[in-house]
Amino acid sequence: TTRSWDYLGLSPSSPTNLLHDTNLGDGIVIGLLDTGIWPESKVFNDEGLGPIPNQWKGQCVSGESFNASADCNKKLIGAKWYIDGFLAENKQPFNTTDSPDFLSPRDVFGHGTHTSTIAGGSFVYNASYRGLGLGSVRGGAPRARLAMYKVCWNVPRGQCSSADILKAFDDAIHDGVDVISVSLGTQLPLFSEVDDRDTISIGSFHAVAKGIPVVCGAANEGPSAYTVENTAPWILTVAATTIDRSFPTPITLGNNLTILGQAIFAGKEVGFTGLVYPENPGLIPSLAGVCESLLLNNTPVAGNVVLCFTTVASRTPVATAVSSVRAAGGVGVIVAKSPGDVLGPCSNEFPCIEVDYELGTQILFYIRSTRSPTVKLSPSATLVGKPISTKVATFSSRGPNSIAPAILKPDIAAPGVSILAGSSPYDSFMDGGFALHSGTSMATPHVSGIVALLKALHSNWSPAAIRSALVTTAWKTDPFGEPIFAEGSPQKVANPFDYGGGLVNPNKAADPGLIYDMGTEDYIKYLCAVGYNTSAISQLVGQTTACSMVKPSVLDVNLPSITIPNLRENITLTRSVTNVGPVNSVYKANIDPPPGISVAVRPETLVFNSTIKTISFTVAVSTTHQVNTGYYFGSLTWTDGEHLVTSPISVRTQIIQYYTDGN
Amino acid sequence: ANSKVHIVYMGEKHHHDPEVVTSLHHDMLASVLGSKEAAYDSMVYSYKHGFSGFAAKVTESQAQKIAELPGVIRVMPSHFYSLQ
Repeated sequence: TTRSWDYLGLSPSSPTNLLHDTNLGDGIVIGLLDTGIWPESKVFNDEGLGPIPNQWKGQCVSGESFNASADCNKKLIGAKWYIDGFLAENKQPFNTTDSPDFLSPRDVFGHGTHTSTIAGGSFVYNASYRGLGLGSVRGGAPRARLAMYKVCWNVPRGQCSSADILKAFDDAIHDGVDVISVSLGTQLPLFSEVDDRDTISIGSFHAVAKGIPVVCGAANEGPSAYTVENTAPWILTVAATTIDRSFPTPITLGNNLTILGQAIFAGKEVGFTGLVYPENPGLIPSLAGVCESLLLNNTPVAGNVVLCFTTVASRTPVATAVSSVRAAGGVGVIVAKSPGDVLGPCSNEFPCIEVDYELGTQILFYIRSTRSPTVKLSPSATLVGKPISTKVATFSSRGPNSIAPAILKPDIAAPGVSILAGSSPYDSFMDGGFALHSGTSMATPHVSGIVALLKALHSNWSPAAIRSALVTTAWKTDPFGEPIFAEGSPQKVANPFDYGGGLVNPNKAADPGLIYDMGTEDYIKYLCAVGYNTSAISQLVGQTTACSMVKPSVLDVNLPSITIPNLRENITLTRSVTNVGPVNSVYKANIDPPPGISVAVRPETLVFNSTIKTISFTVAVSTTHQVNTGYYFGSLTWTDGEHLVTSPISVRTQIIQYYTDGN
Repeated sequence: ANSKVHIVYMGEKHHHDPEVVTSLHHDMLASVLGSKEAAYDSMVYSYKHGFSGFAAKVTESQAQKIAELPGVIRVMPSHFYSLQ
């Protein structure tokens, strides 16, 4: 966060912005369902904070190495832990000797401390990871209060029982939190929203019905399509982007060519030494230089730097290669790979530097063309600003939504790559209290922090109104006006399935002009449209409900986006917008239709005054395509000359419906 | 030995007093397990503030019986989420 909030336009040094308009989120309570919290972290200091907000009914609960009266303060006002579901599902006792953890709200992973910092941490100046990313760490709402609901425990990848999660939702709703942040996901394929095992969508439904926005991560299963999780229409689902910061790490070859790789390498420079690429002699068919299965028998590794290649985007091949090379006496690794957007330090300051395939091939050609190739590896530097482009992270899960393709997911994107925030001393990547981590887990609390600010500014806005404000005002470019790319193979310009409405733009979201609002009635319409029976819906919402005789169309759910997954005949859908800007306003429609798609809006002009605050309009959509196509993208923008209220449009023509085209 | 944690989901709660809601949950579970004591032993959580439901360790056949009780929307086995 030493860069991410400035990048999003929420710098405390700016004379005016949402941060100042909301007194830095004072009075708002952010609840997080996560791995707990390290209360001694400087980011949870409560200097200058006033009394605990009146609406707060929660509590801090003591436990192992956690003294509620000493560890909670006016910043960390709630801390509970939930393990009964986890224990009841584990046949063996939870052994905290083998898997260090505390039977208390205290965080071992560092994940919950990290997400809490991003959402609502206090200012801590001169923070860095071993000098990298130096700056001021803070949350999006630095004066908001935090409530940690520890539901995840230290078993591989951090496991969180759905029974515990649901109890945490139950308590958070009771306690009076203003926003709930959930950086958790499950496995694909997904469970449906209300009649199966998707606990997060059930808990979040009841939170949203009571006016509490729920922000969830889209998950880290990208860049494949249909991997987005937490897709219920009442959830605000967040994708992850990079920011305008990188950690270039010079690789100087013996021919004086310097290539800038990427690494979190804060160790000492490795002076000119041998550079090798493992290759098998003769006719041995296996490739020796594959990072995840290096064959070093025929390669002089001791004292040298090893180049390897991998097609795997994750960090696993890097870790495997480092282990092999260290064991063989090597002094560094250069990994040529597709971008994975997950940098991390290698243990004991061992240099492990990533380059892309193109630069890796140049290094390989140098090795093959030189009798005694050499290389120098220099420590990473921090580069911030315009030269660095913004990308949707490789790992960030992508739409379409596999449960309800007409509901655009993810909703929005936010920074989630190499974010510096507070962590636990048990976090092996932590230095001086801070660690750089990546994931939609990190993107999610960025949006939660912004939602906290919006709640402070517009206390009467519904969760749907807040979502609408975020989606319709999001950046389709980076903050400098340059395109946002989506990492993957190959890299492409990002579209709504990568980032929903776009990159979150907090200052614009504060004044969106119009909002696409929704309430429980709209969610009932959605549930009817996607086929849930009336008795289940009635019980879910706590009132007798009957779906209309004519089944409603999911296309008419009042979302701030339009997604048509199966266009064949002409379709007309409806939306309504509510004016939250100047009372007397006139908006005109501006349509950018997807290629080959006709889009017509009626009426084309919306006139608001003191009596007309909400207006419905129709959108007629037809296709000129005569074959089943992929998705094409466009947009509908309402503008009064000052506000731009933009809805992404995604349309797929399906002449043959329910058809898998595998030819 | 075959019991697993199941979540019994009952939707919006119908009583403002959380203790009444929890008491209802115990009664429901007892009606299937045969005694109040067994219900208390089996109960993991009572969801009583934001919505109604409970988590309990029950067998598959007990879960099916609970699913047939009035007011129950769904009984689902608990499962795990992971960090992102």
